[in-house]
Order: sequence, then structure tokens, then C-alpha cells
Amino acid sequence: FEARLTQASLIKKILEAIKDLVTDANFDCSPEGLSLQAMDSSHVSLVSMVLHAQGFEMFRCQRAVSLGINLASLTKILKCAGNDDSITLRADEKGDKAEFVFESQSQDRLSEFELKLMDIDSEHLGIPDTKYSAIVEMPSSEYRRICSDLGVMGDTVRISVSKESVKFQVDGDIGKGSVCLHPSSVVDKPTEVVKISLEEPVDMIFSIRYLNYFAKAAPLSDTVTLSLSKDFPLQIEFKFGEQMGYLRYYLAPKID
Amino acid sequence: CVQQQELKNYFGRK
Repeated sequence: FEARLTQASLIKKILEAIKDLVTDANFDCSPEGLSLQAMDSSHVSLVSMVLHAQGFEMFRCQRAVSLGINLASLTKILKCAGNDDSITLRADEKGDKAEFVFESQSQDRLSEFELKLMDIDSEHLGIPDTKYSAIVEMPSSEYRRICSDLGVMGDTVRISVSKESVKFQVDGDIGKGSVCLHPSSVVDKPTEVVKISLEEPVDMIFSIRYLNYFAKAAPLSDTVTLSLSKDFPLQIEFKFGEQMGYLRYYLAPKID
Repeated sequence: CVQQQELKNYFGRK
């Protein structure tokens, strides 16, 4: 397996977005691309990442291989890569180590690292194709701000979506609060849009702590999509660009 | 009482 990405910053940002939720994960390499599925230790949330082969500058994979990686160790290695460095990832048949090569844009600095891989016995879940009742697209910076603002007031947030608005409500020890967003009428920048597609209104409760973990993916994409259906896990998607891939989070709802 | 179930109760193992 060998793959090369022009910008190391993408992998760095992906890692920042998952390392607080997941400690070890299998990076599954196949001819289609690089993917990862992992749950947090309490098994109520899941990360699903896909980087399509065509999003790489070079991608070669003869046989599917899983690279078991400790994310704290990978973070240490990726700290040695400049944001604009290219990154080449290599692994052989044995799958006991992975090689990382970082090259500066001017090609005058080359660094090489080897990471010991581990055997990870991870449980893969089958995520069904779902027709969600409500889909909300909003700026990822807005999502991050709401989660961080409301997170200081309580542990859970009630998300209510109607045709007119999406409302985030918190009810905590010191009091309560809410943030309500209306779909944008006048749009200056596409990245500032709030869009709501609704089959039926939903009203669900989620743990703010997890929503805040997911907000670490905000640097990956200008917009985030929240998909909700009653009594079903919330899906939060950050797309890397049209052809590149995505990072999705799933979170089980809190049920009375 | 508010409960949060594990994801495998929704998605099932592959």
C-alpha cells in the first residue's frame, strides 16, 4: 500500500478531529481509498471517515490491508509534518509497521518516520442508508460556537427542527438558554448558509460533551450537515470537498 | 430518567 497526499494538513486536521474520541483505530486501505470506523469507549458515538482514492495525488493498493494505529502515537509523528508538506504513507504485506514521508513544497526537506502498528480488534457496525426526517446545513463555525456556548450551561442539548428554524436548548443547574437559527433568506456567502430540509419536525436530546468533540472537525469544512430522525442516532457530516471524502459522526440520542 | 443506548442497538454488527 502506498498513497500520497499533497497537503499533510488534511490528515493533521482529521486526526485532531478524532483523537479525543478514539484512542486506537484501524485505517482500512482498499483500492477504493482509505477509511476508518471507530467507536468511543462508551460505544454511544462513532466516527466514520472516508478518503476516496481519487482524492490522493497517488494511490496504490493491491490488496486490502488494515493499519492498526494508536492515535496519540500518530499525532506525535504528524506534528513533525508542516501543513504544506506532502505526505506519503506506505505499508507492506505484513502490516506490522507504517512509513510516513513528509516532503516540503520546495522539495528541499524530506523527513521519514516509521510507526509500529498494533492489532486492534474493532467492532464494525453496519450503518444503514437512512432517509432522515430533518437535515440541517449550517456553517461549521456556527455549530462549534453553539456547542461551546451551551456546553457551559448543561450536559444535554435539545435540538428541535421545524420548517422555520433549528433550535438548540440547554437546561442546566444555573439556568437555561437557547440558540435559534432561521434558514438564510439573503445569502452573501455560500458558507454562511443555514438550510433546512424537512420531512417531519424532530425534537431530540443529545449529550453536549459529544457534540463538542465533533466540533473539533470544524477546521475540515466550512459547513456541517446535521441529519436527524426520531429515536435514531444523529449524523453529523463534514465533507472534505466534492471528490475527497468525508468525516461523519454518529451519536445515540438520549431517550426519556 | 434519560437513557442513552449503545450504537449497536441501532446499527447492528457487521
